[in-house]
Amino acid sequence: NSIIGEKYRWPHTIPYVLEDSLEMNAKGVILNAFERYRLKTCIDFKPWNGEANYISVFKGSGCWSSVGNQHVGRQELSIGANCDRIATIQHEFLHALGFWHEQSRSDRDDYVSIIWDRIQLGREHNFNTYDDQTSDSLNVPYDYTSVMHYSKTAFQNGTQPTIVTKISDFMDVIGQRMDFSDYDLLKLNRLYNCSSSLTFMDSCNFELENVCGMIQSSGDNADWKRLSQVPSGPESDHSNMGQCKGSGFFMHFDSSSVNVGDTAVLESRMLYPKRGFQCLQFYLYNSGSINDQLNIYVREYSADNVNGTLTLVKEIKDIPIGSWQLYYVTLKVTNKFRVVFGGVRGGVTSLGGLSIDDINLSETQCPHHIWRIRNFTQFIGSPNGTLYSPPFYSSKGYAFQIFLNLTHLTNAGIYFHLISGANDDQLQWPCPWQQATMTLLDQNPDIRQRMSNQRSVTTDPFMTTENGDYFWDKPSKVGEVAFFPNGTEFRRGKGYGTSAFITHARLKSRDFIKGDDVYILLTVEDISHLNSTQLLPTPTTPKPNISDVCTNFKCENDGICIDRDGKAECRCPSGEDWWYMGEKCEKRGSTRDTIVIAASSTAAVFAFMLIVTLVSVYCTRKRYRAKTSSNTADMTLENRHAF
Amino acid sequence: KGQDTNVDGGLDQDIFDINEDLGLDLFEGDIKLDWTQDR
Repeated sequence: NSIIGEKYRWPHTIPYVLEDSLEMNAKGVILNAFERYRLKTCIDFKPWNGEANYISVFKGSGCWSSVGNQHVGRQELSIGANCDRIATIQHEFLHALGFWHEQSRSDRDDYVSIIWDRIQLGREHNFNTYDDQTSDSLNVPYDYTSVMHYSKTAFQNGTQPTIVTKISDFMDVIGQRMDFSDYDLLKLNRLYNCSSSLTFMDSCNFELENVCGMIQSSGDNADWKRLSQVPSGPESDHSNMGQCKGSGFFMHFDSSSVNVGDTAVLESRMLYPKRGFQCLQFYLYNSGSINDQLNIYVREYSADNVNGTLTLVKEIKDIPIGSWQLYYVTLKVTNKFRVVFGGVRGGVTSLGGLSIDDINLSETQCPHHIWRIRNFTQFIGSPNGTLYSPPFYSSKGYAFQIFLNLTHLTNAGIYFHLISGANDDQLQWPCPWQQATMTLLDQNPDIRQRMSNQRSVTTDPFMTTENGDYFWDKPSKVGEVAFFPNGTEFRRGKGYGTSAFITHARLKSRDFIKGDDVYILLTVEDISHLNSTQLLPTPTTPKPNISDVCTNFKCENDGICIDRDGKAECRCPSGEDWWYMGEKCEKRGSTRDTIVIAASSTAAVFAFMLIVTLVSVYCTRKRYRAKTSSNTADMTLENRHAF
Repeated sequence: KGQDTNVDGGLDQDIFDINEDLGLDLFEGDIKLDWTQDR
């Protein structure tokens, strides 16, 4: 629920500074959190360039923020130790954007019970509710799934929950720190009047007959058909996995009914890029032959070629038979374009064909690698639940592996390992500032509704182990011998990650497991550039910034200097019956002073009026007497003259 | 295995736990109020 008052709103593009004090990993995670805002809301972020107000993210003590735009110039947001989780950063930025916690809304008691005697003494005030004159729930229902909700253990004095949900199924849902909930997004988008986002382009699960405006090409040999099942497979779509009778559609190219080399081409509607790079993702099912393939093209339009230029981006071959498989394809398009899916019949006998479903297109970076874990449920809580990913290479050439530990009774752990690789002799050691981002994919058909669970770790070249080795040194030097399933020997460095990646309860929720498949998305990127200080505005910036204006203007008595139309101005502190005032908050006032002043003023006015009255009476009487005396004298003279 | 290093000491600490361990007593656990809101 949001703070009431337009003055608390930020512009849609928020200026920010990442201060030097931040940990390297935190800097990378903050930038990833910004990407989530750009995908799902109309909020964007840009490096501060002298704007009057900006958010300064620094490593303070703890994780905290103010609520709303405070118009104080540099507004602090702390991402301290252990706060470098993407959803924690999303949470703090939601505060900065003007949101309070979910359970403080006025109708809270209809949905959760607060167990007051389980709350630490003196912390009860953290469970206050605020009426609808203070906060606005924006006409959105109470949200157990909000990233802004307390967890059930918040401020507990023992081990029992302090918050009990009225619907028991939500007990382990409250306090999720994965991603925005649907209602978080609805509220944020309502508060900021968002109608679109910067990076989302399209999502299609083929449930509607218009197939999202996709068109059949005329220059091919066959068409893609919208179906809900195919005898040779798939038995159901991927969106619903057959759970909804009468719905659940996908597009199918029947390669068994065409000749070798024949194609079926399906083109998306026209799309208009803003950033110049895109990530296409979709699920693909092969029931034809292992030789069937799917070609991904873009048809890009320009002033020179109004019919569009068709460019092959990727050939997808060796598509596994008999299951839905996720694919990512990176595009780099700057003009308006269409995405083109071209199914091709291979040279071997086909019994079915290719099917596609749950397409998403966004102007974001694709993950570098995908680790698909099949038949996943059997590993949860099992002694066999120690899983190593296949080896992967980062863009810089470092070889790595992921370890997923599912053996614990309640939590799943995840760890990043450097391993010996082919490029080791050409690489820098200890490995400097490579950030590994590990994401458990929520396989919701719509990318905007996914609440994927993500953690990042960064290789610090100065980090050492207990025996004095560099933690991220060459695995062939500091690692231990290990073997791939095919028997090949290699060396594996120590793992770095968390044993509390996600609880098993949450792992089983949403669409993390779909068709008994789980996907771990992996990106390892060089973030060395974040080690340097963010470029700040130069002194030639036309508008003076807050620090310039306030540098030589100090407010007294804890007053806060702000930039108001380029002039320094003090905001003075006050209490219930006292305040500071004056240009620099140098004068103190209080209610008592006011009473004294009012009483004194009244007395003074009364005295003054009394004096005026007395003087007036005195003068009037004196004048009257004089006049009376004068008149008597005249009369006497007149009488003398008459007689 | 046993040689993996936990970035968070193996503790699944929420925002409020982190701040509490640091002895912070912020409004609702993680909100810094300015003086006008405090008032």
